[in-house]
Amino acid sequence: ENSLLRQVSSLLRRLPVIESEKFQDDFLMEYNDTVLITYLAMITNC
Amino acid sequence: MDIEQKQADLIDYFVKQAHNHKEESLPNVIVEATSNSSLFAFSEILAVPNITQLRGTKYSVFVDVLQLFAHGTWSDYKKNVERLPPMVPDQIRKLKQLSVLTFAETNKVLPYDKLMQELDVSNVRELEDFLINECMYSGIVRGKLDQLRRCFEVQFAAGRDLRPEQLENMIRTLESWSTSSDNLLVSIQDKIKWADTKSEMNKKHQKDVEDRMEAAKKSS
Amino acid sequence: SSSSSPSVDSDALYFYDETTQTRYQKEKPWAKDPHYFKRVRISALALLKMVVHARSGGTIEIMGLMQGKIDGDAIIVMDAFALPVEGTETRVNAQADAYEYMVDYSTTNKQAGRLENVVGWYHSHPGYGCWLSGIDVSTQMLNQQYQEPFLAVVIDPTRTVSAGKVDIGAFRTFPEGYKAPDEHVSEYQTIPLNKIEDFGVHCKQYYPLDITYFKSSLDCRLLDLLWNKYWVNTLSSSPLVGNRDYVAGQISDLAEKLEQAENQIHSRGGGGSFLLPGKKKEEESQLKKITRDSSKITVEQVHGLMSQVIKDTLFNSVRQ
Repeated sequence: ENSLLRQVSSLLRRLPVIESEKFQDDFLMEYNDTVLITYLAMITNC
Repeated sequence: MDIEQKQADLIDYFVKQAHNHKEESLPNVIVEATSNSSLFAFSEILAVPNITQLRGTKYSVFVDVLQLFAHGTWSDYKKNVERLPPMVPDQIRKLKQLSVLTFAETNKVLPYDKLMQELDVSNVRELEDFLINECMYSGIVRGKLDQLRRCFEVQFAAGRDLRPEQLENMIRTLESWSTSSDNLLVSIQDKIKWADTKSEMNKKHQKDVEDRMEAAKKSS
Repeated sequence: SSSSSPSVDSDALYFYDETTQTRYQKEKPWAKDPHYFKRVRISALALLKMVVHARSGGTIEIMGLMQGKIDGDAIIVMDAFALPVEGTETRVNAQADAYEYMVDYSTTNKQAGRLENVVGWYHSHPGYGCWLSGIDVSTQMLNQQYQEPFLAVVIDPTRTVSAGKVDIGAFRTFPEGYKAPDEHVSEYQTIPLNKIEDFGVHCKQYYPLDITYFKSSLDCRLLDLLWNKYWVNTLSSSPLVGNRDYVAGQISDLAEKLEQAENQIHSRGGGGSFLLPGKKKEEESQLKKITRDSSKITVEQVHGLMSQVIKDTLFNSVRQ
């Protein structure tokens, strides 16, 4: 079914959705911040 | 999906037209289909037996035109301009729109310079007008025009007709996506089990400590 | 009947019986028992409207009224409407600005065939939890004096986003001078340091009601359709990104509370053996609250990060 194939093709071409250095930097910074908060919470618990 | 819904009726109409017309009037059907402002898919029309039978006849160039609109770009037309029949302005605009879709297949960021070169546009203003009026407003692409970096960031592009060799790549990509999704689900399940186990261990440990505290209080 | 489906029961709730309501107004069972109302049932529509209104206010407190009816010991909230006032925490009786609007709205409602009366008011506490401040308590006491039956609802739109579920509380105040026999056990919530005094002074002057929700069969269908339309927005949003200011405020508040607890310990000479048993317990429970708050902040952040990591794995790890 050509219509479905075109839609699938369009969908697959969107992947990966975000691929940029800036996003990676922001994402990893968010990751680090959350891990830091977890670490601080563990210390507070102790 | 919106594009497919919009052009489904048009595809049906032109397929019926191709079925019902004789060999002599099929070129007109092809020109009408390739000039239509809302039609961007031509595989169904190409597959009609009346159209495929045009190959080898004096009208076979029109099949080539239809093939060009299904898979080709404006550059491909320029390379074969002597062989192919002249195009009306609507066809030229349509082919340029389809070319943008082809470029968006391989790159998400399309530099203005490349687009101007490929689409034979002389200045940025004309290019932006074309991208906004002909591509974005017709719904075949969605994206952002970055004038500072002189590029067009494509967020969505409608799918063009597929060539047979593209199918295998698509299947492999889908399989890869399915595998990574399955792996993700398995790892989520594992993490849930781990969290439950840890929670149970924690509760048990807490209870042990409280029991020992009670025992120590009683003995002292 | 016991065999009826939940949606049929919910649909029956929407029927307004004038006779029953008039009987309640005549008998006034709430006048004899300050704890008479124990439950609140809020319709999906009213909840949605209140939360959307609260969220639209951002960091500014908003206010509105609720319409509904009585059913035994439950107040049923059928609908809600916004009032054109804001900053309800900064002045006594902010409602006064909207009296004319309230009267016009109620009159027009009755003309349009909406028979329910106003049964309460709601307002928002952006970022500082669901409880009644001194001003809220005096407003509600006034309402309960002249407009019974009346309910106070508080919504925290910021914590709603952060926690992923609606942060809402329903309260009724006790009459002036009344002392509640048992201290009610309410769910623990973090109170910022700058509000803790206001919270503590008045917390015994009101009690919370249990909140449940209901929706009609039509609401079910409409909400399903809305979900289909808005799931993309839901999937793309992230509480990590959207609630940064709130989280920063929470961590800052936590730091201040830790410092306060530490100062209290130091001011007593530091030695645990010199502390009176009662005081030691008080500080232990303060530290316990701090650790609970820190765990709560962390859990919310980890939830936010988990969703980001999952989305990244799902949508960014595949290439053509």
